[in-house]
Amino acid sequence: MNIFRLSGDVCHLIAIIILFLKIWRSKSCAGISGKSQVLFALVFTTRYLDLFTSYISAYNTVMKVVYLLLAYSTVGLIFFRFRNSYDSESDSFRVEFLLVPVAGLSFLENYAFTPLEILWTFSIYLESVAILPQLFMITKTGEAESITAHYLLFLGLYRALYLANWLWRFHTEGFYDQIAVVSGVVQTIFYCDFFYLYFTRVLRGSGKMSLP
Amino acid sequence: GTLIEVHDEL
Repeated sequence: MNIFRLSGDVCHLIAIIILFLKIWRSKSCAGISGKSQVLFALVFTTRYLDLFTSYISAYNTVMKVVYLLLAYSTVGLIFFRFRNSYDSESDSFRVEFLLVPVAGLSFLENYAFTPLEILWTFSIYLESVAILPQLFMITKTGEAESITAHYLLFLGLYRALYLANWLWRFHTEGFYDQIAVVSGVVQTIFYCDFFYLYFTRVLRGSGKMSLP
Repeated sequence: GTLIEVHDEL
């Protein structure tokens, strides 16, 4: 554990909590891609199956359980409790275009051809693209509420801090997880355009992030 | 071979 990894995990947690509280307090999931949230729930589910097979630390177990609970609670708010506010028309990204290649790639490029490893690899690849339905929705509607933008900012910070974590671990331990690093770089690149918009529009601007 | 024995990251 190093400071980059810890702050990355905390940013990830803050992002998930921001989104959950935004929906809970406003009783609305307007502007939120339910598809991205289902993909994230699927990411956590397929990655954290090792909860049943290997114990790493209390921190590791607690964080995994919290991420899972929050992910499923958020999906529950969007598709059940506040489903009337769900904008399915704008959430029109075709997730099969992500799921099929990601599933195929996880069978081809993994560390070991075992069910748990393939599912872990699937979760890593899927996480790198799971935000695309949300970014697509923002592009389609042309704007995002600032709170949604804060959510995306923390999610992007989490990725960027994990890159720093991997550089640090490579430097200090010689640790190098190729699948996670390559996917993590791809994932972070998706946020770069958003980071630019966030700093030029949300921080200077009027509460909403409009796209050009 | 398997490079990563245990996935300790979240």
